[in-house]
Amino acid sequence: LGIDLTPVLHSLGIPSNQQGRHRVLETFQSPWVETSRSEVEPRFFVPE
Amino acid sequence: TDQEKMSLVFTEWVKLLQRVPDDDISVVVFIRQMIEKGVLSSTEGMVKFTNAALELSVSSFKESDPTSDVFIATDAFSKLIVKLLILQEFTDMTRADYFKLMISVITMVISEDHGRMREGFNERPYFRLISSLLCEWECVSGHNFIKMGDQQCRSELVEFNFDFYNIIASFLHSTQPIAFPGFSFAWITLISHRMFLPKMLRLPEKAGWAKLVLLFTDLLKFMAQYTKKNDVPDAVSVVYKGALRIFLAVANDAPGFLVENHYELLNNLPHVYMQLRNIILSAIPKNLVVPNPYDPNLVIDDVIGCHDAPTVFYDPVQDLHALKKPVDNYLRIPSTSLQRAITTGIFKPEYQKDNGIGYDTVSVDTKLINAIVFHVGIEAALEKHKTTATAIFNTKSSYYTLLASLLNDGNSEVRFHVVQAIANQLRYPNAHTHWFNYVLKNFFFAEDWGSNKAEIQEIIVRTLLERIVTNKPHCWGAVVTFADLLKAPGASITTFQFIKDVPEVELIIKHL
Amino acid sequence: QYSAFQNPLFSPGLNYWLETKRTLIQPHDTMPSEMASQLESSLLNCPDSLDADTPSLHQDVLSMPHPTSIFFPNETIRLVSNDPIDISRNHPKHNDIYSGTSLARIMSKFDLDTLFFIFYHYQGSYEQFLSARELTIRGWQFNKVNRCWFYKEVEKLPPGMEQSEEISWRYFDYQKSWLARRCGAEFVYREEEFERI
Repeated sequence: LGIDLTPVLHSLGIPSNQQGRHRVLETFQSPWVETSRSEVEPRFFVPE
Repeated sequence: TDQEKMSLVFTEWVKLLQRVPDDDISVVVFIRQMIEKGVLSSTEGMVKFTNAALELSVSSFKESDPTSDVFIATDAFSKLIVKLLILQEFTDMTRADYFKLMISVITMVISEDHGRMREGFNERPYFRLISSLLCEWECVSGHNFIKMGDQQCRSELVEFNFDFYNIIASFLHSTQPIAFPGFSFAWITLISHRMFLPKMLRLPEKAGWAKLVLLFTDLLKFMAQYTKKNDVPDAVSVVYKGALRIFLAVANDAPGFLVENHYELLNNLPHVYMQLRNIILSAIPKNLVVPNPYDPNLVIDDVIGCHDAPTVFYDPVQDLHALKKPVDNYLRIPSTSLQRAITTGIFKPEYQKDNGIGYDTVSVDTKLINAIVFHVGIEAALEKHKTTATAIFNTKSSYYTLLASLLNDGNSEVRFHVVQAIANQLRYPNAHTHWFNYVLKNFFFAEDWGSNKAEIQEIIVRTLLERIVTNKPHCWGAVVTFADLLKAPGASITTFQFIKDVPEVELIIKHL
Repeated sequence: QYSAFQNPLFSPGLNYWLETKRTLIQPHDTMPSEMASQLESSLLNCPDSLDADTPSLHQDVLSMPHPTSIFFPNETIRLVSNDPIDISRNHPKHNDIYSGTSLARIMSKFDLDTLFFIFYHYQGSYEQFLSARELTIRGWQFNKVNRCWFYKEVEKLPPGMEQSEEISWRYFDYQKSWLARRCGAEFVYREEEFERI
C-alpha cells in the first residue's frame, strides 16, 4: 500500500503544494535522510 | 621499484596541493615535469601510476585518524585526473580513451579490493574519488569551459564533456549492486549525486538518458532479484527507501524523463512496488495543468491534453522481435492467422519465478506483452493524427481487436498481464491515456466475452483498484477510468458477484 | 586466451573483475549469506553528505588583508534546514537551486556590510557567489571595470513636476571608506560594464 509521502517530500525540500517548487537534485545530499545531516556545496560559477 | 617511484611522485603531488592553490604555476609545472620525465608517457606508465595513486589514496584513508581529513590523498588524485585531462595535448591517444584507461584501472583496483576483502571491503575512498572527480569536473566545465584560455582546448573539452559523463556512467553500470554488493550503497549515492544525475538528465539532446535508464534498471533489477514476498532483507528495504527518494526527486525536477521512459523503467520494476510504479506513472510534464480526476462531471473526451500523444524516448517496437511483422501486418489488415500467431507467440519457453501479488510464477513473456500493448497504443495515436479519431475509437478497428483477441484467446494469466500493460498507459491526460481508457471501458462493458466476462471484469477492477487504494500518488488516467466504470449507467459494479465476495473490496468501492 | 589476461599489468584485477560478471549473468535466486554480509557492510559504510561534499585541499587565506579575530571560524557552514521557503521572495529569478539552502537563507538576513565583506574577502568561493546572488536579489549590480557594486535609487516625485521620478546612483566603496557613496553627476550607466548575473 505504500506510505504517506508527505514527510518524505518534506525531507527532500519538495513542498506539497505547487508553490515554491524548485529543483532539488542539484542540492541532493544523500538518498537517505539518515546520511543527509549536512548540506552539500552545489555547483556554482564565479566569473574571473 | 616502479611502484615505489610512482608512489613517491604521487605523494609529492599531494603535498604540493596542500601548500598552493590549484591554479598556482607550480601545479602546471609539476604536471609538465611528470609528462616530460616519462611518468605518464606510456600506457604502461599510466596504468602503474593510476594503480599506485589509488592504492596510496585507499591506504591513506584506512590509516588516517577518522576524525581528521581522511580524503586528502583521494581528493588530490581526483584533482590530478582532471588536470591531466585539461592540461595535456592528446596526440597519440584521444582524451576519451585516456580517461577510459584510467577508469578501467580504477575498476580493476576496486574489483580486486572488493573480491579479496569481501565483507571487509570499504567503499568510502572509492566513492570519494568519483564524487570529488565529479565536483572538480563541474568546477572546470562551468559555462562551457569558459575558464579555458586556449580556444582550441576549450572546444575540444566541450566535445569531450559528453564522453566524460558517459564513461563515468559506464563505470557505474559495471559496478552495479548485483556485481559489487559491497559497493551498493556508495553506488546508489553516486547515481543520484548532485554533480551527476542532474547533469545526465540535462545533457543536450537527452544524450544522458539512455545510460540513466540503464543505471536505474540496474537498481530496479537488484531490488527485483532480492525482494521476496515474505522476506525482504533489511538492507534491501533500505535500498528501496533510497530508490523511492531518488525517484521522487526526479519526478520533481525532471518529470519528462519519467514520462518518456516509463515503459523501460516499468519493465524491471517488481509488481509489489506499487507506490513506486505509481510515482513513475504519475509524472506529469512540467507546466501541464491537469483537471481534477475526481470531478464527477469530468468527461475524458473533453480534456484538451488528450489530443496529444506523449513523447516516447525508447520505441517499444524494438522489443517485439519475432512478433513485429505479425503485429504490424495485423494492424494494417487483420486476419485470424496473424491473430493466432500473436496470441500463441507471447509465451515463454518455460515457467519463471515471479513475485507478483497473488502469483509466484509467470509463463508469459510480460515484457513482450508490454511491448505489444504499448506499440499498438503508439500506432493508434499516430493513426488518429493521420486520419480521424473514429478510426481508432472504434471496437472494429484492428488496434482494438488485436488487444481484444489477446484477452479472448488467452487464459487468466494472459488477460491479467495484458490488462496490467494497458493500465500502465493510463497516465496524465494524453492521446494514449485517452485511447486506452476507451479500450478498457469497452472491454469492461462488452457483451461478447461469453463465459469469460466475469473474469475479465474482475481482472480490470482488480488492476485499477490496486493502483488507487495505495497511498498517493494516483495516476490521473487510472482514477478517471475507474470513475468511468463506477459512473456508467446500468447495474452498479457493487452488485457484481466478485465484488460482493470480498466485503473489504465492496466497502472500498461503495466508499469510492 | 585474450592478451589482456596474460598481461601482468592487469593481474589480478582483471580476473577479479571477470568474476563479478558471474552474478550478472546468473543472478542468485535468493541472496547468499556472503552477499548479504557484503551488502550489510556496504550499508554500515554508507557514504554520507560529508563524504559527498566538494573537496577543498588548500585552505585559502582571506583574499584581502583584514583584521580578524583568531576565533573566526574557518569551517564552512553546513547546516540543514527544511523550513519552508519565504514565498514573498518567490520571484522566479530567485527561486533557483540555492533558495532552499540554509546558507542562502542566512545570507538573506545579513546586512549589506556583511555581504560586501564576504564578497571581497572570500573571492572564488561558494560564499562569495552566494553573497553576489543576495546582493543581486536586493537590486545591486556589479561593475566589472571598477569592481564596485552599484545601486540605482528611483525616487517618485510629487505630481506636477517635469519628471515623474528622480534617479540617483550609489556605489559601495570597498577600497577606501568601506561605505556606500553617492555617485557624482558625471556618472553614466553603461550596461556593458556590468556583470549579467
